[in-house]
Amino acid sequence: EYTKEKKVGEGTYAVVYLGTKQSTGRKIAIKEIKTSEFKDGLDMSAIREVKYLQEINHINVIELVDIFMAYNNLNLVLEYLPTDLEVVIKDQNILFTPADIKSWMLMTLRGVYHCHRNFILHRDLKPNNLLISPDGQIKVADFGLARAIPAPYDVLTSNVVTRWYRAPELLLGAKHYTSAVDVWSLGIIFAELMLRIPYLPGQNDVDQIDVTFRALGTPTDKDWPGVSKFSTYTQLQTYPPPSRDELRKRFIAASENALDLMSGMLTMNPQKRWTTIQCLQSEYFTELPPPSDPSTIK
Amino acid sequence: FRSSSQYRLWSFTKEQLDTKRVDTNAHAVAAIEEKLTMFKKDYASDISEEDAKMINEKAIPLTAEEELKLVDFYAKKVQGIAQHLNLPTEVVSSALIFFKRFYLENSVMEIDPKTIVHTIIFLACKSENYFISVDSFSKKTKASRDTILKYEFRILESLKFSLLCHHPFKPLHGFFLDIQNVLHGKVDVKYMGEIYTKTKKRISDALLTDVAFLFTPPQITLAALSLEDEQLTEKYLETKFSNTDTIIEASKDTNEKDKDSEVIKEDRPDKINYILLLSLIDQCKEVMSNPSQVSMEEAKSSAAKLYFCNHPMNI
Amino acid sequence: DPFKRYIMNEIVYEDPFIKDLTKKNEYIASGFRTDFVYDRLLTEAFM
Repeated sequence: EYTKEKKVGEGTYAVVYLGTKQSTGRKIAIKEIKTSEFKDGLDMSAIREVKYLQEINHINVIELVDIFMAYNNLNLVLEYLPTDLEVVIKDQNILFTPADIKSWMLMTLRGVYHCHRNFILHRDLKPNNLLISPDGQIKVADFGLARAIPAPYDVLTSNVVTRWYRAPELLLGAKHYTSAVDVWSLGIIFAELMLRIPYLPGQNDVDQIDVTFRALGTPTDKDWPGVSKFSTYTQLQTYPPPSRDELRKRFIAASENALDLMSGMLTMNPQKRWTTIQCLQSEYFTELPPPSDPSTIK
Repeated sequence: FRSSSQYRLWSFTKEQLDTKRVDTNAHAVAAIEEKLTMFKKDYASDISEEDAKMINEKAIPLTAEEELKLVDFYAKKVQGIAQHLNLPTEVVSSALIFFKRFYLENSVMEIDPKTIVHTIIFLACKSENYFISVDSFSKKTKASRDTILKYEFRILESLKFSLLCHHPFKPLHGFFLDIQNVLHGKVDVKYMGEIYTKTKKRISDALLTDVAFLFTPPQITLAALSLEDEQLTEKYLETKFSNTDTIIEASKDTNEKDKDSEVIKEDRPDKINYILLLSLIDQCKEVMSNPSQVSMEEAKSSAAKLYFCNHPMNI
Repeated sequence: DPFKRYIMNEIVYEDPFIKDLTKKNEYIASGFRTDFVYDRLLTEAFM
């Protein structure tokens, strides 16, 4: 039923091919999971992709078309998505407008909201995991680090999310975090879309903490109760949070509502950070310009 | 829940479930009989009359009922081993559900349950983020690496790659909270805590039956709760669901004295059918209250048939 | 969901297990919120 025509990528645990679904001629991507690499049987990332993509059906989340075994390899048949947000941000030949940014943020938030309402954390949101379909729809992809929102007593690893998009509670070693970590990543992506360069590009995990707090201020127990109890807190450099004016200067194209949204998503204290519902209901999405029609975005 | 794989792929009526098991068994019986015929033909010269008679007596394919009993027998083992390994309730329950689903799609005559018990538990650990390396799992269970890994793909395929299980435990906690709200002041919270623990045990036992194929997690929870305390459960459901959902809205009249609330009988589009819910709960209680009892003798005799069907030469 | 089948009423919930967690520093600092937990449990109950 499926052909593998061209190899388009290779990761630690999978090789990605472009192909066609013979019965319909539909272009598809096939993620062939390498089985030999993982000494403990099937790779955890594959288990997670399969487990969560099977449950999610939303226009802004990548569709798992089919799954099959072949030559003892697990093959995930995914919808074909030719590009991603990282490509768009990096390619200076591509001009995009505030309305385009608004459209991308709206679609991304809808996709992530759908994961959260199904109690699934993505835990690796970044521009190159936000794929773009031929008709301009943003699709949240790569659920290799996803997991169900934990039961209260579960202990989670803080070593998740690609560094530049990692929430401060993760940088400080939190083990009982919530869906707020995904919202932080989206806030950083929003900033990156407006700046067209990575917003907080730390060189390493320690530098990432410093870069984050230098840009957004070092949290204190006053605004984030308990933060000083993290073991890594003591060695931190103290920086003042940026004033609204400084933020305006940094994000000159951003409207007041856009700055409110970004500040809500980048609230240090995860308990106070906006949820995806609050983000979707922000006035940024109802003020002019309206979000572009995805199919018209170049 | 309706968009979940559990509902889409693994929810059945009783009739569908029975048919599925009969079909799986028939498929395996045909394969076994063909294999035995071939065996007798291939070894015609070596098989004495006596041997042929013994083979016909011992190598008898299992009926669907015998299969189901053997599956239930081993399901208990899966639960026992997983609990013995001190795995969290969700992991134990997922292993159990995986095991029962696997033997809807496969016959014990194709894959001996003994050979997948550990793999099923190992896969449930991975799936529930309770990762144990295969080496430490092997040490704990005394099963070899290869035995543990051998059928992992086959199991995943038979599960139709649906790993997310909705168990009735979170709904139990949810109803524990909602009862406190709906019956506020009328229920003793300490007592609630006691029945919570007992109901949780009932749910674990119930997952050995077919309830997870026949009912939704909340229905199973309410059935277990009702078995634990029928009066409390009925009171709660009656208070919550029996009258149409009303939306109380202050009357439009600004006059203070008429400021009583005007009840708008707003039938929700998806209102719970209280009578239907009660009957579903009763049906679920019925299934839960009749778990399969399989004696060691029954299991042994089925296992012997199973063995000789697959190893006629040993007869 | 236009109408949730439950009203979250944290005040009346006697849930020592969850409440205790809100006193643990590593939970508070991680972003732990009881309303997130209750919402999930109630959603699963009325799913």
